[in-house]
Amino acid sequence: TVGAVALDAAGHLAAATSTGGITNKQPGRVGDTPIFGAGTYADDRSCAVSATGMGEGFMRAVAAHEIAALMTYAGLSLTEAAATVIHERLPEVGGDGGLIAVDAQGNVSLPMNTTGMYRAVARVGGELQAAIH
Amino acid sequence: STPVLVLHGGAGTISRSMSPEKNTAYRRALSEIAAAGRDVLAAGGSAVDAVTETVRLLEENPLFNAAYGAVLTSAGEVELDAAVMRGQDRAAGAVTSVRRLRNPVLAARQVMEHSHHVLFCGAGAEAFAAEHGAELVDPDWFVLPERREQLERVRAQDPHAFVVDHDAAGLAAENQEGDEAEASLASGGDPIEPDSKRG
Repeated sequence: TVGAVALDAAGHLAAATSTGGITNKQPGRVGDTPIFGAGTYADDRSCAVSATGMGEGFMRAVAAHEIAALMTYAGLSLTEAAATVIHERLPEVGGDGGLIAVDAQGNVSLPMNTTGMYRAVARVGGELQAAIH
Repeated sequence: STPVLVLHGGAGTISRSMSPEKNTAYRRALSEIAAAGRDVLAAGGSAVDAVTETVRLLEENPLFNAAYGAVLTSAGEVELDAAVMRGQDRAAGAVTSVRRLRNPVLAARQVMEHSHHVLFCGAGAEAFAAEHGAELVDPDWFVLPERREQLERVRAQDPHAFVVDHDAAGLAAENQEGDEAEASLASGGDPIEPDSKRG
């Protein structure tokens, strides 16, 4: 799975995700990538999220929207909300994986509960970081 | 706020046998694609433009599991899903279970911009996208030999377990415990175990 989230100069957010699914999956099985609120979500009032992982868990946790809801209704920061979903909500439903997220202030969060993840962050006029964690 | 772009290329179990060459290849791809997405923002492009172009480039890179070089189903075929969402008005578009769209993320954006609906699947998604100019390719165009080998390796260990399909990390762990050399061979030097990639 691949994905991207962005904040533009006008202060707007967006998210995109694309995937081939999982090796040896049953034909017709669909994961969280095209399910809005699960693996992909964007709302200027909170954050943009793209997830990668065991899709069924992200769907059961409605993971991406859960982050937005925690920010909107519980007042959590992006970092707090994303960490809560990845390290608390997702394990409750047997899910694993990671996500990338950005909020309207340009804060980014990239939590995961697997041992590895490919990621990169690039700010306009700033540093570009690419990493294999 | 300063415009910013973040990307991911999948998650899974970190490999014990990452080769320097594969490490370099992945890092270069991540950097180059992130720079391309940032360039869109720097030129005044919208967040939707930036994420669409970033994901399109990731789809075109066989190191990652999306579109060209995607993993295979138990039937040995590709099935691709993609989605785009715009935060300003929560417009959204997605395609799922498509097999002939070269860049599913572009089709997802077409759904968002040219349809009253949110999600199209299968042949209907392909027909809709083609009507709006999407490039169609033969399904075999996406398939690489190493992905067929990856599928056969997983099926050889458990040909019918749906759960194991999702929990390939378990297979990788068993490999490592039982035969380190075999695990190294299976990873092919990738930074993250190919059989454990989550999505």
